[in-house]
Amino acid sequence: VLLLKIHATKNCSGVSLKTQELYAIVFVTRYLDLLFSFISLYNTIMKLIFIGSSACIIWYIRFHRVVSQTYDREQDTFRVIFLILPCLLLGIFINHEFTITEILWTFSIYLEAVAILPQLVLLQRTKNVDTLTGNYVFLLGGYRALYLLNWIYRFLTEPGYRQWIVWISGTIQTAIYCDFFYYYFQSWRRNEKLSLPS
Amino acid sequence: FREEKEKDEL
Repeated sequence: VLLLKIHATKNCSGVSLKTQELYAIVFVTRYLDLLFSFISLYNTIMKLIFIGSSACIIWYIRFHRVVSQTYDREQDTFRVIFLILPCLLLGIFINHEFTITEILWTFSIYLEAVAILPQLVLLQRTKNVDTLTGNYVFLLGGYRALYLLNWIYRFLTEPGYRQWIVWISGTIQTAIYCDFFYYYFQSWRRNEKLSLPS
Repeated sequence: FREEKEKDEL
């Protein structure tokens, strides 16, 4: 959705480069297993799509002659080091196996939970949020919220299926969206442009 | 705590 929007409108105002870069870090550190394990064709293709689309979005915002001019550089000022460092420490201390790939995988789970924060802060600073940008954040949050249902279903149907690190991080991630969801639905109901209160 | 090793979720 976001890539299509940027490609079609040649405009990325209201889009946080910081969040996109955090997602790129999340995907690369999590999908290292592309190199040594195979789950399914669907799984492999989706991993490549996630890595590729975020890399493409970053390229557009940073380097595209027209798109880069529309980037809200002065507004997108979230200090991502305050997210990356704690997640890295958490990944080093709370994991299931003290190996490089496992620590990076766990780090990516923690980082993903908070990766949307720079985008939410930028949305709050944006007066009139572009409909497509609002939809992108809604779909991203909705996608993760559906995982909650997926986990409940798998817990009930697959004996021994449990993964506490993923469950707790995923629940926090979805909780971070709650406020946004509220205002998204309200603007939808009233047929108004989305704007978050500051 | 132990948990499943196969990482089949995205």
